[in-house]
Amino acid sequence: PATLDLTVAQTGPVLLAPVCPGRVRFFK
Amino acid sequence: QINVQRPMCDSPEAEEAALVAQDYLNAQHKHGYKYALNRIEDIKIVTMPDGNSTFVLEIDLLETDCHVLDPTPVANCTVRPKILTAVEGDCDVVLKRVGGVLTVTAFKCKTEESREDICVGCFNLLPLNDTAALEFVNASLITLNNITANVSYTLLEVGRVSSQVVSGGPQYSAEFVIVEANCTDSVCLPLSDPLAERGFCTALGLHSQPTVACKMFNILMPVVDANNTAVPALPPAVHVHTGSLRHHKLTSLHDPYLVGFLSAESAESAEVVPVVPAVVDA
Repeated sequence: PATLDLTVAQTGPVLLAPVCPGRVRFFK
Repeated sequence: QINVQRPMCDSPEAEEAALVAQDYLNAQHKHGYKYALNRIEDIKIVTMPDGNSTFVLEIDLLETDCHVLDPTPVANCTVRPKILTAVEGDCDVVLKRVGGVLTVTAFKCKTEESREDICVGCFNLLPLNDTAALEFVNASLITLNNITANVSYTLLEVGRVSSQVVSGGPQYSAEFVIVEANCTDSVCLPLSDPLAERGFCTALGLHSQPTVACKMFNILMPVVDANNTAVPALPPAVHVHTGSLRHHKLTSLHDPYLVGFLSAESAESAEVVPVVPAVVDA
């Protein structure tokens, strides 16, 4: 059976925002 | 058929749930200070086939300088900086969204105070049952009653007391809540009238020389000093603190039907105030 290549060329750095925890509003 | 989502902690739905939780937790209190949302630690949304959702939220809150009786919205309150011994509340909260409306159905909180920023010469938080500090509060109340005409106040609650070592001896800083009172001879009883005037006072000074300022919930009274003639001592009707509590803590509430959603941290739960009987939305 034929396979589907889902690889996508990466052209730049991947910046993933952290999902959790969220932003600190006052201080840590 | 059950859909579980983990949205970003800064997503609109997470922020919405966290603010509902913040307001709900503040509304539980009759003593102490309002808490402000500092960070959303984690969120999980479980959506049932009927479309109703359960939000399981973990949030970090910080104590503000607004007493719970103060009508100021928490958004306008100032979070206490670390140097003044910040008090932090970590809460697990369960909310349900039914028909688009979010309501809190269970929560569990633990409260901690910052210890890392304590410094020599700074104000250090004292236990709320510290004898010398309570004498200072009482002296502050006498000072206040000496300058108020036709009305007397008694103590409703001590919010914070702290001391600082200065050259003249320990200097105290205190925050307390007063209520209008009916005084005969040396005994003052709080007025039971719900319209009785209440206020939040701050006092600063050496042991017997307090400077007091009170905010009568939107009415700022003038600053006074201790040069007035002393009136008979007033018995402190202080909100009772047991054990070694150093500050007012967030209430812990537990809904046994939703226990599975709340993380099991029995050792930490021992730090919270004894559980208030749960009054959970139907």
